[in-house]
Amino acid sequence: SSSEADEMAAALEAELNDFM
Amino acid sequence: REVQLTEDAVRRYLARKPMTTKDLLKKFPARRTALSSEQTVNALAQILKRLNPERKVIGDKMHFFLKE
Repeated sequence: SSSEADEMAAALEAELNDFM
Repeated sequence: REVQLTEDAVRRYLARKPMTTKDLLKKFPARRTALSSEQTVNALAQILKRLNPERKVIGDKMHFFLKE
């Protein structure tokens, strides 16, 4: 579902936060 | 058909055009990679850290891309 995609994208962005 | 979430695959996508995290995730849907969502997120995070792609904001969203 698109909400799951949004959650995964948010989790990925959180993982990359320090790096970005 | 199975899709492999590999550094090479991500590199090819990012060399072709700038993509958001969501665009990238759509290329590796869990049902095609046999990974859980958590594994997918972790694997993509590791790969992006290694590739260290260029970033630019397009239409208010952060996009990653690689210059060849």
